[in-house]
Amino acid sequence: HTRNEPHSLYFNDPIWSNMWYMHCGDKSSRCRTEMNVPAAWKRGYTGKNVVVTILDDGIEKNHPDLAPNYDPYASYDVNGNDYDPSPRYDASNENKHGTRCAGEVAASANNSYCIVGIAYNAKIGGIRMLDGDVTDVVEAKSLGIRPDYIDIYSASWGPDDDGRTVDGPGRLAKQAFEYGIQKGRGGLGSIFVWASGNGGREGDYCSCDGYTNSVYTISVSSTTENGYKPWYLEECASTLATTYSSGAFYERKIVTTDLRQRCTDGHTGTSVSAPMVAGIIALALEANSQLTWRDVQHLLVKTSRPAHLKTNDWKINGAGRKVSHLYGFGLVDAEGIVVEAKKWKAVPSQHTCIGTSDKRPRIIPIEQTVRTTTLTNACADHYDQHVVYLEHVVVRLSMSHPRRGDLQIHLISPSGTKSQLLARRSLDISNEGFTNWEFMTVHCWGEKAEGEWTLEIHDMPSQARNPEKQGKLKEWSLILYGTAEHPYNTFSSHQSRSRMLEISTSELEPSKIALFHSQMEAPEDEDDYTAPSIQGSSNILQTSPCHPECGDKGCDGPNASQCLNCIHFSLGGVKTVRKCVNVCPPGYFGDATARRCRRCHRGCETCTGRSQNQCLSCRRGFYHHQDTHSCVNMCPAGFYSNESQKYCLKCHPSCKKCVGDPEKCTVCKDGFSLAGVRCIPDCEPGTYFNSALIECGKCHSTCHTCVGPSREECIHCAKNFHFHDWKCVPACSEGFYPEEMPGLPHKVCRRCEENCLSCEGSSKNCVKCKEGYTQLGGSCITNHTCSNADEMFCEMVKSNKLCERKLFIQFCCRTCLLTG
Amino acid sequence: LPTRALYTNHWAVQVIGGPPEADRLAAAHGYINLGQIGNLENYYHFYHSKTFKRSTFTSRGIHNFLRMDPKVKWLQQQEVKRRVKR
Repeated sequence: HTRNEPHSLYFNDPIWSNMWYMHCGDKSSRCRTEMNVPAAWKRGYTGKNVVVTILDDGIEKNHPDLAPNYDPYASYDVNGNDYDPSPRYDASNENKHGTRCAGEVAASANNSYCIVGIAYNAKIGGIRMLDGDVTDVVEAKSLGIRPDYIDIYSASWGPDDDGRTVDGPGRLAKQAFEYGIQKGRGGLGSIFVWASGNGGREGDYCSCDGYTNSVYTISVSSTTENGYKPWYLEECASTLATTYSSGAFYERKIVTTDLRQRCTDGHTGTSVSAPMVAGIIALALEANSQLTWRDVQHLLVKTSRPAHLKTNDWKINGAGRKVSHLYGFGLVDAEGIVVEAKKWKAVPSQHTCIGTSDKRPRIIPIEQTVRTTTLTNACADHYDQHVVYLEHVVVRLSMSHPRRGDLQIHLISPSGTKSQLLARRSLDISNEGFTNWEFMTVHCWGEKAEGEWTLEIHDMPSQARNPEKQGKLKEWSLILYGTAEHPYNTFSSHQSRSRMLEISTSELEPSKIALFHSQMEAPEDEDDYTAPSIQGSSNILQTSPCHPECGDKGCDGPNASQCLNCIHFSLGGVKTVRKCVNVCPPGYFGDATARRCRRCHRGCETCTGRSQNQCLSCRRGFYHHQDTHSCVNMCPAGFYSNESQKYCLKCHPSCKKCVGDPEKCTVCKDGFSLAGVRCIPDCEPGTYFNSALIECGKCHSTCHTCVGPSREECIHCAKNFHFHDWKCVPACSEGFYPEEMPGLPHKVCRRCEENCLSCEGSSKNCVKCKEGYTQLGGSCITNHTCSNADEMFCEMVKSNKLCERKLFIQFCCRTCLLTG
Repeated sequence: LPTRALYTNHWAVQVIGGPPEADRLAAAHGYINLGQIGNLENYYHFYHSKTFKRSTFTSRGIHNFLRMDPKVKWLQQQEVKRRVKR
């Protein structure tokens, strides 16, 4: 926590002492933790050269406390279409809101009038846009007034906080936001600060407000003087930070400039908080005018803190930051933010990773929770979309539901951080559901983006409902915003570690602040310390900051390669330039003891050590072997290469080689045989593979090998059995003879010749004919038909011994019969 | 009851062809071209004085033929949005 200066400041503005939120350091004060605005002033930051405008119902530009800082170039009347933003006066003073908000930001100091603004040297303007029909055109025009001149737009209004509205910026207003972010402030991005909703008592939830739910706006909530939850406060995951405001009937409200050149102590609600943060950001922009719109959000995340704000929903996210749905990252710290802003290095460019849309329709049964997950590598394969460290996370969702207020939606990040995207709203009886509504959370800020995200939707009816009418999730997608590298080093907000470069100079810059008011204009250098002098220069030093990665021994110059030692790791060797780095680049691992980046084994991208088996991920063209933790070009036997994840994954235990899937084998292990793409065990002779029981079963006794247990399932016959009619038989049946078959370990029963009962060795060698047939050579001839076709021809057949030929037997049956 | 939409006699029009084209279209269909909407290129603010200032129905009449003009890429009759001060 920041040191509190013992002696507080004094201003001649009469209501200064009633500004209780500026004196929380005093002992008598009930607000126990400071927003540290006076401490920032003491460092010289009062908002000089920063331009803030209030989008509201006008600004009393001639109010004595506003006139000194009023800026016509930061003002416009969109309702009246002219350059005079003065509010419309009526008996009810209905249009006081803008003037009250403006006073908080930049009411003049020491002018013996009313209060002191948080950025009391900033330029303040007003855009009158609420006092008439507010349309998309009116909003777009208001958000687009002079983005190159105005730095900060503060808005303390929004859609109705009636607990049943879902509304946000229209098409034109969205484009105006985007234009401001991309082109505003010369490309650094306009700063949009938005007051969170005031519908706490109606059970409203600020994720239904498209303005506070936008990544482009800084959504601010409030806490009471004692750090309690105000009665009006809405909860949601898009709230970034908090300031003091009103909120309990016995606790004090906020004092500020009022209509008709007056002063009020009755300014209330979250309307107070947006201008307060706008003022604090103005101080930061004075400290560092080159802050981008994301730098400002990072600074708020880094410097806001829970302090003594009372709620039981504080939790620590995956990056070690405390966050709550009520207060975001906590109470703002003006001194912390200017100190950090002073030495801030712009965060790396924003990457956006849009996940594929899940269009699988899901019914949401009553009283039950539907969980759907998505596994993401956070666009690792696109270098310009890859998100490693998160900022905002958005769930774009479409669903129908008979009673929208009964829904509760949560998002759980890979680190386990649970953001409540929607809570039940008992007044929301709409049956319109959500159409491409974008729920945003900042609770995962700083976490790693890659991994499994879970969306939980719970339907909890607040009263009886037709059970047939159920909610249906139609479509949802995850949008991750963040950076590919760490946005900054990880020191806590108040542990300033700038190491100073020591350069000789003629004299030390006057940095002492004598009397606060007159000398405070020159910003004081923060708590730096200087390294020992070098090369005999005089003791009088002019210092410039070393690179933030330099260790405590200081440096020879501003670059990371000029450090004398490193906070985290040194990279490079004797031959190359050695420099300090926050994290070791791909292909290296951080040796914590030696504080050095050491090279991983060949092929590894990230690793835990030098050896081949300490690789966590591989370079392009290599596969990560899950068992040996090594990187290989070719997956070894028994593994296959998973192309999407670049892993070597195990094949089925029976496979020697498989392709693309553990079950698609191409080569089986010993003792297995390939059956299609599957390896089935080679069962011992006499057994077969029972695929149902996945074991070897016994063949029938007649089988040597088989495909099943029955007699008809033999592949090869057992010894001394012959294969006949799909069975193995000890002997061939009549009319058949056993014949040797090449390649078979047993004989096969073959049919003898026609009319032959028994033959040997060949079907033509009949040894026993059927009844009524006579064996003639190896053939069987019917008895009554044994005659000669032609006597002379048959004599020739006999003389040429042609009776062995079946053809001649048939023509010369009697001659051949007689010749035996 | 869900709040009913409230339509005005103002339009936002996305025009192909820049300011001269916007002026031509406005004149041709009875509108007044109030100029580009902030920094949004090709978007113009049209106002029609001869239609209902406020209505719960979308506007009817020949001025709606503007929608069919090939130079008009997109067009939206402006609704009053309910906004509250916080």
